[in-house]
Amino acid sequence: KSNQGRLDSFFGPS
Amino acid sequence: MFEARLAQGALLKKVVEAIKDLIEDANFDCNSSGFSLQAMDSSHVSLVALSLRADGFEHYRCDRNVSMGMKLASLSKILKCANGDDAITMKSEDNGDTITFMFESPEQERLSEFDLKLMDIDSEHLGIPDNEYDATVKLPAAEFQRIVKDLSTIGDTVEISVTKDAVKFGTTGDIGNANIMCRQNKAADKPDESTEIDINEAVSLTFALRYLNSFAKATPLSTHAVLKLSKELPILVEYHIPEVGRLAFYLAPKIED
Repeated sequence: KSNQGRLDSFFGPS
Repeated sequence: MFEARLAQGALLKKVVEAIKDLIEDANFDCNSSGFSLQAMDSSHVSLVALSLRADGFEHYRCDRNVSMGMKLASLSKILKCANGDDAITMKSEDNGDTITFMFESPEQERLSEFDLKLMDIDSEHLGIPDNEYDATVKLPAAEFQRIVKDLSTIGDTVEISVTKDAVKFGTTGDIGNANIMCRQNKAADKPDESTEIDINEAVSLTFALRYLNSFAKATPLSTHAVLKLSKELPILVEYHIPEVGRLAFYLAPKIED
């Protein structure tokens, strides 16, 4: 089973 | 004040149609270098990044940096009132609470003005590292749109696998499974139909088709879609808008449990 990743966990705040 | 005239107003119409179903409202940031937007969808799974360079406009003036919050559905309603061959001018006073869209027909016999109320939007700006990708695939935008549409009839997710000379899109669903492979094809006589693969390392990642289908609404903006993939990183789907800028989308991958 796979879960949808969230962008926040890849890109930090600028 | 901010004032920008786009001779090809249709570009702006197409941009808004491509993003309005993904994001509800967003801040459009204007500074001396251009007109841009960065916004995530409400579930923080995908991100839209638009940039229209100042020199892509026929006339561009931005005295101070402004951030204009707009509801995309309202913006779309207004831009639908512009004809495809109209020039569109956007105008806003410093600290103004509206933005004016002026539509001019090619012979200038029809001029219309629509004011859109601006809104305050709290937006989170993400820092996107400018990293090198494991694989870059440039394929005709219409082909990419068709692939994600066709695969959606079978499954919810797509596994995109890139090797040296081909890209494979695969899905599985209740009724069966499907695979579409596109080989590298640099047809010099038909540049619009070329498929080009640039690879440092073979890569395979899984994404939700729903979002890729939404990104493909940008198809009318460009001959090609450019997919950039790296192991365990979000995919970047780019549409280059000739001489004006680009519309890019990021989508977080599905992660194995």
